[in-house]
Amino acid sequence: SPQLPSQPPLVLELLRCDPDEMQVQSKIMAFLQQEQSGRGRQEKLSTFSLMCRMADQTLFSIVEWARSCIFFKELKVGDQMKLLHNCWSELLVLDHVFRQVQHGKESSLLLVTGQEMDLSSMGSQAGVTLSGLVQRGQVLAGRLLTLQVDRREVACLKFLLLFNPNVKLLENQAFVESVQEQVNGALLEYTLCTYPLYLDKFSQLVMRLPELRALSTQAEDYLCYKHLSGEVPCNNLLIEMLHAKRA
Amino acid sequence: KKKDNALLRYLLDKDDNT
Repeated sequence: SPQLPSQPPLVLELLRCDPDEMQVQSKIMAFLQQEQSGRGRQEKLSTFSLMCRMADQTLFSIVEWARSCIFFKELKVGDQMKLLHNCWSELLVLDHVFRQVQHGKESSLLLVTGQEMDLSSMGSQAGVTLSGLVQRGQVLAGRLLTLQVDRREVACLKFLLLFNPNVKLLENQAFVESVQEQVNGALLEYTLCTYPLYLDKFSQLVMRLPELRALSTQAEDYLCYKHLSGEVPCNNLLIEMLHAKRA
Repeated sequence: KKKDNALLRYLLDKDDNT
């Protein structure tokens, strides 16, 4: 990746907050294996149920990431909760989509555990709605790949999602607005100095955010529906987040 | 009425007591 001296320091600071991917991967893998070993050999989990568990564990790592982040630490827990309630599914989708960008294969998904999942067999297992969501994710990943999005830009996008000034009833609204502005400015500066020939990269990147939000809303609707029909494993962070936002 | 998200609150609150 490009290493120019003129990179805005804030972008590097945001990148430093990113968790170690391999650490997250092995932690989630170990958790799922331990859970599986506690379950009888006969009780094999469905693909959907396994996906829910992966999403749930990824959410834990997202909360850990947020807690350790510059800016976020300065907020009171009440505001932290409001921000995370608002964007958890967007952060999950971005995490998934950017993993596919790095994976760079259209025929398979790279899961948070490092496992690869063949997409040709997905249709029969997952049903029409989930397959459609996955497909939309692949389209978004394709767009980001075309844009040649890099890790630093994704670090900025995560902050833009987290520090959403449209979240209601924040105690420290002004602070959230100022972080949003600072990160926007840093991302703009970063794209201009790192990709000087690619003048609209910033706006192209920012235009992906509403697409990401639309996809995450659809994914939430789907999860809600599955939850109401009793198919989502209970007592987890995923369901708590779903409740908090929809209640 | 919003349900309190106890698990999230716990995750955000932990280690922050002292």
